[in-house]
Amino acid sequence: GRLVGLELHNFKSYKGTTSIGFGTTFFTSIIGPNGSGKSNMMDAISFVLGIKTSNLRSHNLKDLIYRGVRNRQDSEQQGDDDDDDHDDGNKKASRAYVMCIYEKSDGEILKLKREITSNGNSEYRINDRIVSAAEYSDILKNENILNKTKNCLVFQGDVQKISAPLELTKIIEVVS
Amino acid sequence: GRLVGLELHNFKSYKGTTSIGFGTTFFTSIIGPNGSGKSNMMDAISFVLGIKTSNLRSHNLKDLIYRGVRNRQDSEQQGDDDDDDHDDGNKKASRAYVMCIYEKSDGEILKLKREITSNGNSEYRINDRIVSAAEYSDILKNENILNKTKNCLVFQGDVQKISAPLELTKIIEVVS
Amino acid sequence: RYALFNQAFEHISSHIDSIYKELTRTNSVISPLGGGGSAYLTLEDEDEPYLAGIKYHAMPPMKRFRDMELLSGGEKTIAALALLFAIHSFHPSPFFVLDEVDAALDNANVNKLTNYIVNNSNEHLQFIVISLKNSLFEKSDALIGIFRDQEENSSKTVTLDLRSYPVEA
Amino acid sequence: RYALFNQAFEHISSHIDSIYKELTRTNSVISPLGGGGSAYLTLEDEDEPYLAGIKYHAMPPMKRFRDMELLSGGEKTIAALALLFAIHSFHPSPFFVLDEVDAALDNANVNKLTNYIVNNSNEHLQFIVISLKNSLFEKSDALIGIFRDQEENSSKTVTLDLRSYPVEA
Ligand SMILES: Nc1ncnc2c1ncn2[C@@H]1O[C@H](COP(=O)(O)OP(=O)(O)OP(=O)(O)O)[C@@H](O)[C@H]1O
Ligand SMILES: Nc1ncnc2c1ncn2[C@@H]1O[C@H](COP(=O)(O)OP(=O)(O)OP(=O)(O)O)[C@@H](O)[C@H]1O
Ligand SMILES: [Mg+2]
Ligand SMILES: [Mg+2]
Repeated sequence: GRLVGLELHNFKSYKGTTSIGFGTTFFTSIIGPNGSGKSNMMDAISFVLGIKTSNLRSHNLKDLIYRGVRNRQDSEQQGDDDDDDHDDGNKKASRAYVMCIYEKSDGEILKLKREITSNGNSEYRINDRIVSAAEYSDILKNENILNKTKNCLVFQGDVQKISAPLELTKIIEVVS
Repeated sequence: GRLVGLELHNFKSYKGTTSIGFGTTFFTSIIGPNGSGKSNMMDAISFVLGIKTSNLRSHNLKDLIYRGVRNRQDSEQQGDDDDDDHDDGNKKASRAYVMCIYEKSDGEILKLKREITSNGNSEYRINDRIVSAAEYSDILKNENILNKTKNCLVFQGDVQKISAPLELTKIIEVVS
Repeated sequence: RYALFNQAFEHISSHIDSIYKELTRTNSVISPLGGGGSAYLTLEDEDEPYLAGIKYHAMPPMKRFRDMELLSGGEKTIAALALLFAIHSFHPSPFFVLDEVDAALDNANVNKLTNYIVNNSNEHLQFIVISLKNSLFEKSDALIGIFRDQEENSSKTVTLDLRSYPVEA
Repeated sequence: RYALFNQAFEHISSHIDSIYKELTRTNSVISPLGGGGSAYLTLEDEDEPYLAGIKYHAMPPMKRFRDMELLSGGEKTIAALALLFAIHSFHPSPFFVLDEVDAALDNANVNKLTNYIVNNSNEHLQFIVISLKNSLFEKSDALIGIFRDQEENSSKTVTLDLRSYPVEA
């Protein structure tokens, strides 16, 4: 199968709705300056594949929701936000999701969507039908995408960790 | 003060005697391909400044001595070393040292030398006079070179570790 | 359990060397070792391998050490990538996402990695690579450019299909 | 003990912001924030600070977060370097040796780091930097080139003083 496209909504540094398409490419590069949002895009892919949040530089799901302007943490910050102040009570987005369009090798299209609800939980949908985390994982497992072991995802700074003897655990995962 | 020059003898990947000079430069870059020996050069500087071996990617001092050809570990390796075989009993260098020439701000020149003896211990000399590890450390401390805390050495892959809250320990070191 | 584990281990073990060679080949006419380095896996516990560690040994071309700890930053990265690709070859996932895995690589090694990706990406294996290195991303089929829109305080994307700009010979 | 610790802490604390600004300045005419980001230190335990952690907060230019964990790879590197240089300013050692600290930096940030080193290296502070990035090492006073002599199975060095090749305007 192949990843055909991705849609992000209020995910990390991506305000509003962002769509990207992979078309028929085999090798795509994501480029841009430091801090622009490249790793956040990878976080979006990892997120929609069901990976645990602890891998995403965030402690809980709510950190993944786009945060635009000053919030409680920044309350001591003064300055140039005065215009927004009146609208800002709700400036933190309330919901966020990532959806990926995946084409199986038999041609069937799967729309996999993972949303963060207002109470900070994950909600999974496959082709608009709500499913359990387990069913979502299974559908991915059939495509050889294992979200327990990051077998196809190498996060920034992690590449050399594969060669530690605990990569043994990875191999077991892959088999089981 | 300033680092004027460095002399390596059978240290890590540097066989024989290697000398480099810093002249009157303020900003020197060490360049070369992967695996050529750049980090080993930094290891030489750290070594001569008295840093603990655990920071040098080696478990004991003997690993720092230049190893040229097949040794016990490689005994299963066959192939192109047949010519050396007869001379190889002694191919592993027996002693290694790093010496640095340091000019203090008052103009006095210090030759600091740290050698690995055949029984795997460190031997320290200042201007050819044997000294204890403590005295060597003190002379360096007077120059604000603290080998307990790597305050002036950033090893490959380590730069982001400074911002962890345990950098607190560093600050204490610096003061005490 | 032993059977499953061993099936995976044997497969990965048998592929690691050729993949490592592909990533370290030098095409050098002066060197008989132009074929690359060598790599292999060993089990710490033969009877219940899933309970103990697996040791990975990689020897870069024209070097004689196999201790991973003594390898340089770039050499470790290439060795780790070979292992990653070898593990992947058993029940392969349809894509890879790699974030700045080339950070420690010199130009020569970036080229070897780039060639590996170009030669191994196809309709069954899609590579999505985040990189700051021109010589790598110039060879991809498409670029997704990420930039920060300061006014909107948001990341934005722009996509460019490089296949419509064939490299002139 | 408190006095010693506090003396160091106060000094470092008072320098971190200006150093971070120097490393993040954008010289941008469009932005009133062209002056760079901001950074500060806080103590977890005010009475016995040496027993607890010290939290470091850095906010890149035009960004609003101060949580170090959410910063990108390049942003964390710049912030960490600023902290390193601030710590160093208290009882400064005569030299710095940096091994590939620029691995995660894009071209703009490599330039900022390069300018910082060029502007701050002098007879009282010598910088010895290992780097794979041309734009950084081109600006140094001298180059020590390391290469591997395959026949000798050894690393070798060659030194080049760049100051005898002034850049033409
Ligand atoms: N929930 C969020 N809301 C808004 N912005 C966020 C959120 N989480 C992270 N960010 C911002 O995203 C930025 C980091 O983006 P990212 O890590 O993707 O950068 P990058 O392009 O990978 O950079 P580098 O090349 O340095 O690795 C940070 O500046 C951070 O402030
Ligand atoms: N005691 C030793 N004797 C001989 N060679 C050694 C010894 N210790 C390490 N080496 C060799 O030194 C090489 C590593 O050198 P080093 O780490 O300095 O490379 P580097 O130039 O920093 O590369 P990179 O750019 O990838 O970080 C390894 O290939 C290793 O085999
Ligand atoms: Mg990143
Ligand atoms: Mg190195």
